Amino acid sequence: DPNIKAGAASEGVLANFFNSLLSKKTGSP
Amino acid sequence: SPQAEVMGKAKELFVLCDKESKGFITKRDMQRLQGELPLSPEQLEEVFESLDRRSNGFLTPVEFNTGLGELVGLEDTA
Repeated sequence: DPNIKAGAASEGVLANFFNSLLSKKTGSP
Repeated sequence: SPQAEVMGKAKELFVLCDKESKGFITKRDMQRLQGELPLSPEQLEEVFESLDRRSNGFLTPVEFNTGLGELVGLEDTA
C-alpha cells in the first residue's frame, strides 16, 4: 500500500496497538 | 455511526495510555505499555511516531483520535 509513510508504523501495527488496547479495556473492570 | 462510536472509544483508550493523566502521551508512556500490550518496543515507538503528526514528542487526544479514525477509515475501504 503506497499510503504507508516511511518510518511510520504499518496499518497492521497500528491496528494491533488499538485492538490490544481495546481488549485490555474490556478485559479489566 | 460506527465512526462516532470509535471516537468515543478513542478517549477511553487515550486514558489507558496517559498513565499520569497529563492530558497527553509521551514516548515514555508508550514504553510503559510494553508489558501490557503484545507489541515490541520498536513497534510501540513506530505507533507513537505515526500518531505524533507534529513530531513534537507529545500525543494529544486529537492526534490520537485522528490516528484511530484514519485506521478505521482504512479498514472500511479495505
